[in-house]
Amino acid sequence: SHLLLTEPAPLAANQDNSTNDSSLRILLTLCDLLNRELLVLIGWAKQIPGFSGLLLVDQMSLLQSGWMEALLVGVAWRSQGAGGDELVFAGNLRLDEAQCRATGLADLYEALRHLMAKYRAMKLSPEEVVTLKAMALANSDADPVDCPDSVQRFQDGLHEALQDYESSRREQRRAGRLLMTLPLLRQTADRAVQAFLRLHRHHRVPIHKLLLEMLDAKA
Amino acid sequence: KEKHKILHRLLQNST
Repeated sequence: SHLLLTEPAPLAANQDNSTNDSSLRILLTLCDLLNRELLVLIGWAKQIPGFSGLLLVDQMSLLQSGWMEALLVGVAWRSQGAGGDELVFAGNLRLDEAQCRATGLADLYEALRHLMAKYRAMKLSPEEVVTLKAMALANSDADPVDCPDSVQRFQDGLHEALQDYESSRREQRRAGRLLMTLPLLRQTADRAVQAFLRLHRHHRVPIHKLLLEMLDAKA
Repeated sequence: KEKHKILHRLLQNST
């Protein structure tokens, strides 16, 4: 219930008008949105029980490793409700397959659709979504971690919350099933990071400082 | 750490 309360309201995209190139306009709009989402994500992380008690260096490591996974849980969740084949980055930024292909995000599109299909089939509840998001951060396998015991306790707290929740619904197998979706989430996030790095390095798409710093940490 | 100065600063802010 704490995670449900601290879940930030979805952001809206600010449409970029700086260029006539419609693909570039979409990318600039998307990168601006992601940059602002990152800011919100960092504020959100501090409110997850146990996170602020970690060493500052470990907080940084977890965020640097797990930020894209946490953001993609949100995208996949928002896209569930939308029928059709769109990725819902924001209520006013929905990209279909053709748009993703035109903007160099075909690979990301395919990976995210795969993840979404998995989540959709599982019919995730809001409680599960917010816990999965926090677990993606806690379980990001940051290396090195200065205080592994504290990180372990942080993970245990979230795991226990998930198990308690599923027990209350008499869904004994559900926690394990959710944990088994984490590898696909990791894989999808890696592809997303590669896609944005490629756009920046090879196609010179300008990227805001915070987003670039977080992408570079994963490069 | 110099490379990750924005994240560092954001985490240090209390709010």
